[in-house]
Amino acid sequence: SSPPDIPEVILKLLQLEPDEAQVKGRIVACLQQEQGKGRHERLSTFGLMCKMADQTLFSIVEWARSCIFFKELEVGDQMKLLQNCWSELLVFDHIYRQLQHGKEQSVLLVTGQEVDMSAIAAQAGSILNTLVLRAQELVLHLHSLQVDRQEFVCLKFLILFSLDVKYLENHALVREAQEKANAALLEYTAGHYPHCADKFRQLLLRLAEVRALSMQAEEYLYHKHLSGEVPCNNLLIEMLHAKRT
Amino acid sequence: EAEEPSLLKKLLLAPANA
Repeated sequence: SSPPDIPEVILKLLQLEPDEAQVKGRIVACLQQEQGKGRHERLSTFGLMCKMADQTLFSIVEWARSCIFFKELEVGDQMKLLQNCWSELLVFDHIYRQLQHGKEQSVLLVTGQEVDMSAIAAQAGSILNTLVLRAQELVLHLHSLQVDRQEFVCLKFLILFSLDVKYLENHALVREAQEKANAALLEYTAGHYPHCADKFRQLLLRLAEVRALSMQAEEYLYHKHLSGEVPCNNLLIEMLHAKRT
Repeated sequence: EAEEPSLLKKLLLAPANA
């Protein structure tokens, strides 16, 4: 029998995925420019990681702008959706990269660099180290669920179109987007993984864990920001403040 | 006090190929 179809929504989202090599090249160039500055201006390792996250956020905003439904929203609604989920999208992007990387003892960065977990344990503080380990646990759990690219793009879309967002002008469109993506994910998992009866629900439970982890990551970043360790005047800082103002 | 121009808003309003 022919393989089950891939729902139209997922096919469209697959086409909208950014070119990873292009994103990587842009971020590497940006960080090298940073490192080319005079010694007194040079960022710390943590500062560079923040810069990397900031640049990854730019590509996330570009991806969102190209997204079905999202591009029909007014800029006010677009901002509310992104301010709500930016840290989840960063965490989910990191987790999916580790899924593809497939090594438990090291972390693959968006720049293509590989960092040993032992180096993170030695250099990062206990909070950051705990966050990285929690992310690794989530990677293992998603690996055991055999999450594929089709499900990844659909889950990412569901993170963007969260119904938690209040005061939207066009709530109806956001609800429609959510319902279409949920239906597509249910249809896809049931059709392609009939032996994993509960996969759809399991995947949504993982999204809740991504949300919880991203909240902790935001708290950590805000604490580092208050101690002056996060470079300012960038998208990362603006998003960090957005929920607090 | 003039609000800081939002970088996110600028990005969202920029022309697609910017």
